[in-house]
Amino acid sequence: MLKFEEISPSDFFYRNKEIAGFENPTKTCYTIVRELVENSLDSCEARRILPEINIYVKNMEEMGEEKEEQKINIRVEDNGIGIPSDKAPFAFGKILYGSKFVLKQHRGIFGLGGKMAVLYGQITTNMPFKVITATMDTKYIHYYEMFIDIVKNQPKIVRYEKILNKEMWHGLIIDFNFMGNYKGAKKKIIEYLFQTAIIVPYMQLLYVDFEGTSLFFERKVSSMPPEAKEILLHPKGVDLEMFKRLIKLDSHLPVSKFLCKRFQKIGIKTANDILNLAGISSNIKVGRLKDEELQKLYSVMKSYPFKRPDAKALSPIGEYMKIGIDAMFKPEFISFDQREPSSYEGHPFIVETAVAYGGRIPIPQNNEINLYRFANKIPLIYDSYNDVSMKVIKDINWNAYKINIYQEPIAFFVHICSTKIPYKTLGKEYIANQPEIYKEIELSIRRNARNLSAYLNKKKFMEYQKVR
Amino acid sequence: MLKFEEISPSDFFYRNKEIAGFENPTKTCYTIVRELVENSLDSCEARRILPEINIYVKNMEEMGEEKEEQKINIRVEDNGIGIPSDKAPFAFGKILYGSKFVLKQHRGIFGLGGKMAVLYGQITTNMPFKVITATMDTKYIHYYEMFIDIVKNQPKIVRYEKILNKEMWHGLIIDFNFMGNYKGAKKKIIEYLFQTAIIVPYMQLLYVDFEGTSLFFERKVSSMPPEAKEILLHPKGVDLEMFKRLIKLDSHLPVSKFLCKRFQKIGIKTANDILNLAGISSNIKVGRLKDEELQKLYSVMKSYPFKRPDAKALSPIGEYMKIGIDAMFKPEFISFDQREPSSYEGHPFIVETAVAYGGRIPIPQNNEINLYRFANKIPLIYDSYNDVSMKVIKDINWNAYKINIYQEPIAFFVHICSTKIPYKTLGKEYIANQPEIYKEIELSIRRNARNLSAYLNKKKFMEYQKVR
Ligand SMILES: Nc1ncnc2c1ncn2[C@@H]1O[C@H](COP(=O)(O)OP(=O)(O)OP(=O)(O)O)[C@@H](O)[C@H]1O
Ligand SMILES: Nc1ncnc2c1ncn2[C@@H]1O[C@H](COP(=O)(O)OP(=O)(O)OP(=O)(O)O)[C@@H](O)[C@H]1O
Ligand SMILES: [Mg+2]
Ligand SMILES: [Mg+2]
Repeated sequence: MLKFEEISPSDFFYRNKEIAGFENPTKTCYTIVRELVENSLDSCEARRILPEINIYVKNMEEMGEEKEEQKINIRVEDNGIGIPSDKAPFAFGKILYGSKFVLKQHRGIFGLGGKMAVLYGQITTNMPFKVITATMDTKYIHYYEMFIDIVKNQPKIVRYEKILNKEMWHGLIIDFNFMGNYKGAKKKIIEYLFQTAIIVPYMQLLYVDFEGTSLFFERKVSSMPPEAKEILLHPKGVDLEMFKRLIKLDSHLPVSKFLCKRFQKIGIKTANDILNLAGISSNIKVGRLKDEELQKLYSVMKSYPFKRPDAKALSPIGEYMKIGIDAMFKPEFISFDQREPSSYEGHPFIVETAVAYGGRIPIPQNNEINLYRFANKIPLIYDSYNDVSMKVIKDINWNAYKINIYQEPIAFFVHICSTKIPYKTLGKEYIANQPEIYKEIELSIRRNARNLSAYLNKKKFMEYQKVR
Repeated sequence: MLKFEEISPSDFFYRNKEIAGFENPTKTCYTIVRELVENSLDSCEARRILPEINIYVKNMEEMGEEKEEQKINIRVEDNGIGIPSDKAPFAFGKILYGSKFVLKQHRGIFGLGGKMAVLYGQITTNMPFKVITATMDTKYIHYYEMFIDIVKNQPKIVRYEKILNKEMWHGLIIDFNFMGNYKGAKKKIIEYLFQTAIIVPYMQLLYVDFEGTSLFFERKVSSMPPEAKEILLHPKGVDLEMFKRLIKLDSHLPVSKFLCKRFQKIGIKTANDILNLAGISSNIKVGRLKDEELQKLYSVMKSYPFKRPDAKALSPIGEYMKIGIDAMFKPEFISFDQREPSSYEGHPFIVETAVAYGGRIPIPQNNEINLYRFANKIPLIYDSYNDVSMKVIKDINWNAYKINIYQEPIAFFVHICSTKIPYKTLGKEYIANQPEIYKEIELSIRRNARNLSAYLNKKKFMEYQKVR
C-alpha cells in the first residue's frame, strides 16, 4: 500500500535546498550573504532611507582549525524599516511568508530567502538564530532567539527580550551560525558587493571578515530614486486564473467598472470598447458573467492593443549604469539604452542595456562573453550561460555589425526591472527565456550594437586617414 | 503599513511557474509530456508491471488556424497501479502531495509535477482536467473532472463517475487541454522519448500527434530489474535536523537501539563503538540526550568510517547502457563503468558512466561536448552546461589522456541513481554541483578515459605498424 502524504512548504524546501541555491558549502556561503543584503536594501528602499549596512563574518572554529567547511557566524545590520514585533517571528520562521507578494518592484519575491538562510544554519549547527529589530519611531527594540519548526512551518521562539529603544534606532540585525566554505565563496561575495555598490550608488556598506578583509563602500550620491509605487496589473497577458481571482474580489461591480478598477491602462472608454468587441453589456455584474462570456472577454483582451504600462512601479538604474561602467572599466566607448516600459503576463518591465568597448575591458577567453547581468538592482553572478540575456547575445548574428564579440574587448550590461522577474531558479541565479523579455533585450542590445559598429567604423576610418 | 501575508504552496508555484520548468509555451509543452511519462513509469515500476504507455497529442484549434501558441489536448494512458479513488483528487489537486516522499529510487521526488502540468492547463484554458483510474483488482474505474483551487491548495471536483471495471483494467489516464507551442517542442519531446526507450528497454510506448507522427517504441526485454526497496538513511552526512526528527519518532528507545533501527550499516557493535567515542552510555533513552551529548554524537558520526551503503533501494541501468549506446551510435569503442554505491547527506547513490568513440558519433561543433545525461532513468535534455557532469568533464585536464574532447568523435554518458537526486531546478533540468556526486562522476569518467586513451594509443600503434 503506497503511503500518500502532504508535506509542509518548509519540509519541502528543507528536503530540496539545492533548488534554493544551497547546493554545496561554498555556494551556500554566497547565497546567505546575498539573501540578507537584498532584504536590507529592500527594507531601506521601502521608505527611501539611505541604506547603511554592516556585514560581519566570523570564524567560530577553535583556533588552529583549518578545515574546508567551517562553522561561520554571520551578522548583518541595517537601518531599514525593521519588522513589527508580532510579524518578526513569522518573517524568519514561516516559509512562504513575507511582505513582498504585492505588485511593486523589490528584490524579494518568493517569501523564502531569509528563511532558507537561517534554516541552513539550523540544520548544520543546531543553534538558534537571532533577530533584533525596531520599526521607525517605536519605543522598544525586540530581541528574538528562534528555530524554525520545519515539519509545521512555524517559528519556535526560545528567547525573547524587549529593550528600551533609547536612541530611536530602527532597522534589523540578523545573527546566526552555519557550516560553510567561506574561502571558496569569498571572491564571488566580494564581486557581488562590488557590483551592488555600482548600481546602488546611494548605499553605504561595511564588510568585515575573519581573514583581515575590511571593505567600506561609501555612499556616492545622497539622493534616492522615487519610491516604487504599488500598481495594478497591466491587462496584456494576464492569465485566466488571475482574471477569475480578481473577479471574485469584486463580483458585484459592473464589468466595465471592474476592468477600470483592476487593471492599469483601462479607462471607461477602453473598457466599453473591449466589452463591445466581446458582445457583453457593460452593466452586467462581473461575477454574473457566464463561462463563455468570460472566455470571449478574455480572448478579446488578449489581443487588444493596450497602451504601454505605467512605469511608476519600476525603479530603473538609468544614467548610473553609464557612470558605473565608466568607473569599472574606463572604456573608450559606451552606448547605453533604456527601453520604454513593456509587459509580460500583466507585469510591467523595463530593460536597460549597455555595450562598452576598450579601456580596461579584457578580451574574452575560452569562447566566453563579458556579460554583466542585473535584475531589480541585484547583480547576478552565477550561471550566465543559460540566462535569457546570454541567449540573446549568442543568437544575434554579429557579422552583420562587423563585430567579433569573442575576440574584442567588449562588455555587455543588461538590467531588467519588473514587478516580477521570471527567475529560472529559486536561488535567483539566472532569468528564464521569457519571450517578451527576450524581445526587449534583443531590441536594446541591437541598438547599442549599431552604435558600437558605427563608432568602430569611424575609428577605423580615422586610423586609416592617419596612416595615409 | 506593509502588508504581511502567507501564501499557499499552490499559489507560490502558480506565481513562479518558470521555477518548475514552465518558462515559455515551447518548454511548457516538453515539461508536460515529461512529467506525465515519468509518473506512468514510476507507477508501473512500483509493482514491476511491464509498462505500456500511450500518448496522444491533439490540436484543439479550429481548422486552418496556424498559430505559434495553440490549444493542445494531451492524453496519457498507462497500465500502472493507478491511484486509490479517495487519494486521486489530491494526487492531482493538492501541491506537495504524493507517494514519493519515501526513501526509494523513483523519478518523482517533489510531489509537484503532475499538479503543475494540470495547473498550467487550467490557467491557460479555464477547462477542467480529467483523471480516470483504477487500482489493481478493483471493481470500479473512477472518473474525475477537476480544477485546482489555487488559493486553498485543494482539488475542486466538478464531475465524478463510478464505472464498472468489467475488463479488470488498472492504471491511469490523464487528459487535459493547455496552450503551448508544440512545433517548437516536438524535436526535444521525441529526443526525450527516444532516450527513455534506450535506458528503459522493458517499456512499450506509443506516441501519436496531430501532425501525422506516430512512433511506436516496442519492448526490447520482458524482464524488469528488481523492485527498488524502501531503505534506511545511510548515517554518513545526515544533518542534525533529520537526526532530531528521527529521535522524536523513537524517543523512548535506548540510543544504541535507535541507531541500529534508523540507519543502515549500523549494527549493535558499530553502535556501541560510536557511543564509546561520544562518551554516551548505550542504554540512555535517545530522547533524553542533552543538547551537548547530541552534538557530540552527531560530530562522531560525521567522521565515522561507515561501510558503503546498501544498494537495494537503487536500480541502476547496468549493461543496458552499453547495449543502448551501441544501438544509438555503433561506436568502434565503448568503455562502461559502474561505481560502488556511495552516499551524500544520508542518501545512497550509484554513478554509472560510459565513454564511446567513433562510429556515428559526430565531432562536436562550437566548443560543445557530446554529453548524454540521465538521472533515475530520466533523460536530461536541457541545460547541460551547468550540470555537475559537464563541470567534471570540463575540469579534467584531457591532455593527460592525449584526448581532445572538442575535436574527436567522443560521446559521454552519465547516469546517477539515488533515493534523492540533487536537482538544481524543479523542472529537473540539471543536477547541482554536489561534492560527493562530483567526486564519483570524476573517478568513473577518469577510469573510462584511461581505457579510451589506451585504445586510441593501441589503434595509433597498429596503424603505424601498417604504414611501415
Ligand atoms: N532586513 C530586513 N528588514 C526589514 N524586513 C525584513 C528584513 N529581512 C526580511 N524582512 C521581512 O521578512 C520578509 C521575509 O523575508 P524573506 O527574505 O524570507 O522573503 P522575501 O524577501 O519576501 O522574498 P525572497 O525569498 O525573494 O527573498 C520580507 O518580505 C520582509 O518583510
Ligand atoms: N500515472 C500515475 N499512476 C499512478 N499514480 C500516479 C500517476 N501520476 C501521479 N500519480 C500519483 O500522484 C502523485 C503526485 O504526482 P506528481 O507528479 O504531482 O508528484 P511526484 O511524481 O510524487 O513528484 P514529482 O513532482 O517529482 O513528479 C504521485 O506521487 C503518485 O502517487
Ligand atoms: Mg528576501
Ligand atoms: Mg511526478
